[in-house]
Amino acid sequence: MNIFRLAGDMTHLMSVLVLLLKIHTIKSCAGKSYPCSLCFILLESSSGISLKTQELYALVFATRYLDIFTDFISVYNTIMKLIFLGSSFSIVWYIRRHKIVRRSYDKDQDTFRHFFLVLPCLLLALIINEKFTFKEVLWTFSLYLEAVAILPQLILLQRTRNIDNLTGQYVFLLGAYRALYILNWIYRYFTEPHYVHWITWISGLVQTLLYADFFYYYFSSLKNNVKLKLPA
Amino acid sequence: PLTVEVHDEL
Repeated sequence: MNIFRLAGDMTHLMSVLVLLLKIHTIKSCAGKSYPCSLCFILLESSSGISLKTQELYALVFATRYLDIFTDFISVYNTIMKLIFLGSSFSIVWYIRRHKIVRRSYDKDQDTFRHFFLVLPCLLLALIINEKFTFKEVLWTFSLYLEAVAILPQLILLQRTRNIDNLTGQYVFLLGAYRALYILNWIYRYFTEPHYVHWITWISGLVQTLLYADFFYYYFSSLKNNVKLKLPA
Repeated sequence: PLTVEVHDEL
């Protein structure tokens, strides 16, 4: 474990917590007897969260953590896997099933056909992998899928008029975690002999590059202290 | 040696 990877995992954890906080806000807000102004805005405008991206991430964790009960790495590793699995599936459940949260989900805008991402990633994983075993192919699939999983969310953000802070921070933290992982891979490459994982590195690089334009607009909105807005 | 590749990253 190195500082880059720990920072990456904590950033990833933060992104999940921000999303859970946002869902909690929507839930508690609608529970009020009087519609406060914030609640009104929250409930009227869409949450800006893409269910498609959440479903893709649940699939990423489900296929990546198949070894959670067979290969014990560390208590930290197991706990983090359980957190990511539990949070991703519960977020999908909230947006799909929860009587209040689902109202803030705008399915007419979240139209990305994410099935078109799953199949190519699966085919690619069958062709390019480190070892042709069930677990290894699904693990490679999870890497390819995670690289593109943010696309529905980024496209939804382009369509969302006013991106609220929590959603913007969620996407930023999600992009930042993989950027920190790239530093972790560089560090491990120079400190651990035989540590070479081209598939992981290239997928992680592609994933981070997909956030490039979001990062640009995110930082300029911070610098100019204006609302985050992605060009359509 | 047949090293079973264990992925130690999340």
